[in-house]
Amino acid sequence: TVGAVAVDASGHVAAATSTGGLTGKRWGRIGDSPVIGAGTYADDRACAVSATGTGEVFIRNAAAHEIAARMRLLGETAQQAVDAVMAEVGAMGGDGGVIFAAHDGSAGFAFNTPGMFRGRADASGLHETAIY
Amino acid sequence: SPWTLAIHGGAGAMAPGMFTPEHEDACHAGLESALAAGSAVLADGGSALDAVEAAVMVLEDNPLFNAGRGSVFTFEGRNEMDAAVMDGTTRSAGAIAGLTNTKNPVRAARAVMEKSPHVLLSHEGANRFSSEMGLEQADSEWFATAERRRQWEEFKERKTGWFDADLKYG
Repeated sequence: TVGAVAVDASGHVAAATSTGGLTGKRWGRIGDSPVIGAGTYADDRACAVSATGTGEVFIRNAAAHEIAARMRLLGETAQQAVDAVMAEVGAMGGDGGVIFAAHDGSAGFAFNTPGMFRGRADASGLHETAIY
Repeated sequence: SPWTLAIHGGAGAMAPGMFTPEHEDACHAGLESALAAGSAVLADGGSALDAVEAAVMVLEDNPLFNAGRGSVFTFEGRNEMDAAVMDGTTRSAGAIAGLTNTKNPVRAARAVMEKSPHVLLSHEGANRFSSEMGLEQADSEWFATAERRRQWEEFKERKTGWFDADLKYG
């Protein structure tokens, strides 16, 4: 699975996710990536999220929407919200990670696996990639 | 406000030392290219939606990542791809699932958002919609890399059951 989230110069957020799914998937199995609110979500009032990992748990958790809702309703920062939702995903036996770009211009990630291919860039010149 | 972009290429059990230095470098290069594509759109004043689409298309074309070219194989040995986009300005969204021949699935997801009254289309109908929208199509061979076929063969060898939460691939 691959994904991208962004905040543009006008302060609008957007998310995109794309995946081949799981090796050996059967019966037309679909994970969280194309399920809006599970693996992909964007709301200018909060953040944009793209997720990767155990799709079934991200769906049951409505993880991407939950992150945005926690920001809107509880006033959490994006990092607080993604950390809380990833803790819940882990507690439900799911693994993987999320990236976010928030309406305040922050961007980041949270994951509970040994690695996640990821990168970040912004108008100030930040430009980094990481795997572990 | 200043623009920001974040990307991912999937999470998993990769641990330091698991990849050859060459493979690691290639993954970093792939992430760099995606960051560069999305950043160029944003630095030019473009929209967040155009930026995330541009970044994801670069990763879809890179066989190292599990999307588009380099997608993992289904039980039946096919490549069935899923994608979604969402615009935070209006909370309009588009998603597509079970796509088999659209070169860049993220573009099909965006077409669902912008050219249909729907949010999610899947399988045969999704393939037909993508063709009708004139999106670039690709033969199955484009998506099916040797490495993913090897992983599928390995998967088939393992008789531990049809679903293994410890699947190493995708």
